[in-house]
Amino acid sequence: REPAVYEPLSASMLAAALPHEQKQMIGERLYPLISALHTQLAGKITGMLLEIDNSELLLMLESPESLNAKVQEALEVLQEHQATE
Amino acid sequence: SNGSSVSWPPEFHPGVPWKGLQNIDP
Repeated sequence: REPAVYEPLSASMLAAALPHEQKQMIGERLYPLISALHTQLAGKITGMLLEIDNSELLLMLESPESLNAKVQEALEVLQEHQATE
Repeated sequence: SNGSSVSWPPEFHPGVPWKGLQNIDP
């Protein structure tokens, strides 16, 4: 099964979409990147990161360093959350 | 608590409509 290939996301593409479509478009691009780092938790981490502003998410898609930093933050929050469950 | 039913965070699945944002104002 071949992964879907998406063209890079631009601010104008996003602006033309509805809010929930915007998150979907970002999520579809974010997920494979996160999945490469944390296969098992990719769905949850992507879900967490989608709560961030779209403008910041766009920057993260273009900057592996920013993305890695946010993924690390999300992981820590997730572990903390799971520890309190 | 058995930790098997953690409702947060909402999980994103590729190709599945994202439902994690129920609090977006129209």
